[in-house]
Formats: sequence, structure tokens, C-alpha cells
Amino acid sequence: TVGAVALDQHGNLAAATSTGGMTNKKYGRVGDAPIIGAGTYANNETCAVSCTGWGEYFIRVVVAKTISDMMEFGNRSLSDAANEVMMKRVPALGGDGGLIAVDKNGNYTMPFNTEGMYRGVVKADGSIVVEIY
Amino acid sequence: NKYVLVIHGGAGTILKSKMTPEKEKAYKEALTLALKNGYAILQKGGSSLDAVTAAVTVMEDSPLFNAGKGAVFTNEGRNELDAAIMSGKDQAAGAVAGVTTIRNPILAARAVMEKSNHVMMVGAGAEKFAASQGIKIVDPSYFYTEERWRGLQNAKKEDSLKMELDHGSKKSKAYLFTNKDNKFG
Repeated sequence: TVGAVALDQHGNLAAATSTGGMTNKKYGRVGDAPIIGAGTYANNETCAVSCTGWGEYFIRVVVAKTISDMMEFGNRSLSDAANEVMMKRVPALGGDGGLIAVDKNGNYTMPFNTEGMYRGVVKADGSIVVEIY
Repeated sequence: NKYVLVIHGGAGTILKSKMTPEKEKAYKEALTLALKNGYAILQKGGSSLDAVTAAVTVMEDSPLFNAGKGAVFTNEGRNELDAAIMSGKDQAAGAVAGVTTIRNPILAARAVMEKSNHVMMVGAGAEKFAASQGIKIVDPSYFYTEERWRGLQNAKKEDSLKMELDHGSKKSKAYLFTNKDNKFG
């Protein structure tokens, strides 16, 4: 699965996710990537989120929208909300994976709880960081 | 100005522990290209929607990632693709699922968001809509990569092993519950 989140110079957030799903999947299984609120979500008042991982669990936890709601209604910071969902709520059900998210102030976070995570960031000054975990 | 672009490009089947230096270099180059293309848009004052679309398109076009070309295979030997996009400004959203002929599913998702009254389209209908919007349609063979095909064959072998183990009891349960990493998604 691949994805991107961004904040532009006008203060607008956006999120995008694209995937081939799971090897050997059957029965027209669809994971979280195209499910708005589970694998992909954006709200200028809070954050933009794109997810990757065991999609069934991301759907059940409604991962992306839950992070936004924790910020909007619970006054949680982006990293705090994303960490709780990704490192506690998803694993509590048996799921794993990761996400990327950026908030309306340009703060970003990239929590994950499994191997095989590829990440990249480019900031306003043009500095690029790419890592494989 | 705090504009920023963040990407993820998990390969699904390829773990860090199995990464060669050559592969790692190729992945980093592809990720860097995705960042550069998105950054070029943001730097010029372009929209975050255009930036994430550009970044994801690069990764869909690369055979290294599990999206677009390079997608994993279903049990039936097909590549079924899903994509979604959302705008934080107006909370518009678009998604496609289970498509097999759209070269860049993220462009189709964006077309659903911007050119229809709907949020999600699936299968043949989504492909018909994408074609009507001028989005590039390809033969399903475009998505084939040898590595992903081998991945499917290996997964099917694993399935056979599980079925054999299912005839034992404790051993099969132990196998199934300790091999979560084999979900390949």
C-alpha cells in the first residue's frame, strides 16, 4: 500500500491512499484503503491521515477518523492521538500496520507497529528524509 | 510557511530483514522521486490535493510497491486495486475499489470526488466511469510483475501447508496463530 498526506501553503490538508490489497485474497475482499474514515481521511480543522496494514482492523477501529475526532473533540495532539490508535487500539484487537498523518500546523507523525514500513518526508525548506524500517 | 508532504510506500511482502542493498537503493530512489514531484507542486503554491496525487501516482507507476503496477495478486491471479483521496478543505472524498484496468487508481478516485456526486465506485462500473473521464485504461497484464506472481505461488503453497496441518489439531492452531506476518497485505 502507498499513500501521501500533505499541508499546502494555503492551509489545506489532503490525504491519498492506493493499494493492491493482500496477496492471495479471495471473495472480492476490500481492505481499508478505499474506506473513507478508516484508511484515508482529511479535515482542515484537524489532520490528514493515510494508513497501511491489516485493513480489517483499520476498518473496525475506523482509524483515520478516530484520530481526527480525538483531536477535534478531545483536544489531543496529532502524535498523541495517532500513537494511541496505532499502538494501542489496533493492536488490542490483534491488528498491525502503520499510518502517516499531518495536522493543520504542519506537525506530522508516522507511527507503526510492524516491520516493512517505508517512509518519506519533505519539508518546506526542501529537505528530504527517506527511511525503511 | 509550514507546508509538508509525508508519504508511505510499504511493499507488503518485502520486509527490512530481507532487503538487499540494491533493492534498498531502488526503493529510496522511488520514494525520493515521489517526494520531489509532490514538493514541486507545494513549493509553487499548488494544492495539497495535487501534491498527494502526484506522489501516489509515482508509486503506482513503480513496480516496487503494492499499488498500481507491482500490485499483489488475488487467489484468482488478478490484480484488484483500491484507492481513495480526501480533501480537508471541504471534506470531499472519492474512492474506487476492485478495479483491474485503471492504470492509476488514484486518478480515478479523484475523478469520483470531483466529477461525480458519489464517494465510492467499485469494479466494472468504476472502470467505465474512469474511462468516461479520460483516465488511462490498460490491459490487466500491465500490472503483472514476476516477483508478485511468485509471491502468489508461495502464498498458495503456504495455504496448502495450512490445510495439511489443519488435519492435526494443536500444531495447526499454533502455526496459524504464530504466522500473522504471512498475511502479505
